[in-house]
Amino acid sequence: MNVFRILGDVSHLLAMIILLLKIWRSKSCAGISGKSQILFALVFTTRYLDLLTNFISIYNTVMKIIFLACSYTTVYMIYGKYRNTFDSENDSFRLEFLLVPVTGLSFLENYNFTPLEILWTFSIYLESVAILPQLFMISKTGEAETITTHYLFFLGLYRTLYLANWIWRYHTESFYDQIAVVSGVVQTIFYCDFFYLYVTKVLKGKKLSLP
Amino acid sequence: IIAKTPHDEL
Repeated sequence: MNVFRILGDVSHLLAMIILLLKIWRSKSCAGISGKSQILFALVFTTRYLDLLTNFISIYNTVMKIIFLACSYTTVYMIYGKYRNTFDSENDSFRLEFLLVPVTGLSFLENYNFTPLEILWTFSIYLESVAILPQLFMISKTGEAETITTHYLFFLGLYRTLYLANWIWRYHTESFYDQIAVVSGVVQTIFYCDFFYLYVTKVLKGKKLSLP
Repeated sequence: IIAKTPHDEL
């Protein structure tokens, strides 16, 4: 456990809490992609099945349970409690375009051809593209609420810190997880354009709107 | 140098 990993996990948690707070306080999930949130719930579910088979640490177990709980609460807020505020019209990304290639790839490129390992691989590949419906929605409507951009910022920060974590682990423990690293790099690249807009607009007090 | 299983990251 190193400082990049801890800060990465905290950023990830903070992102999910920011999103829940936004929905809870405004009683609205306008501008949030329900499809991205379903994908994240699927990511955590397929990755954390090892809660039942392996014990890593108290930290690991507790964080996994919190992530699952936050993720399912968010999905419930969007499709249950506040579904009348959900903008399904603009959440029109076709999920099969992500799910079909990700499923295929997880069968082809994995560490072990076992059900749990294939599901873990699926979750890693899926996480790298799960934010695309949200980014697609923002590009379609041309704007995002400032609080939504804070959510995306912390999600992107988490990815960037995990890259630093892997570089650190590579040098200190000779740890190298090729599947996670390649997917992590891909995932981080998706945030670059957003980071640019966040720094040049949101941090200067302007709303994120696309020309 | 390869990843260890079980996976220890979140």
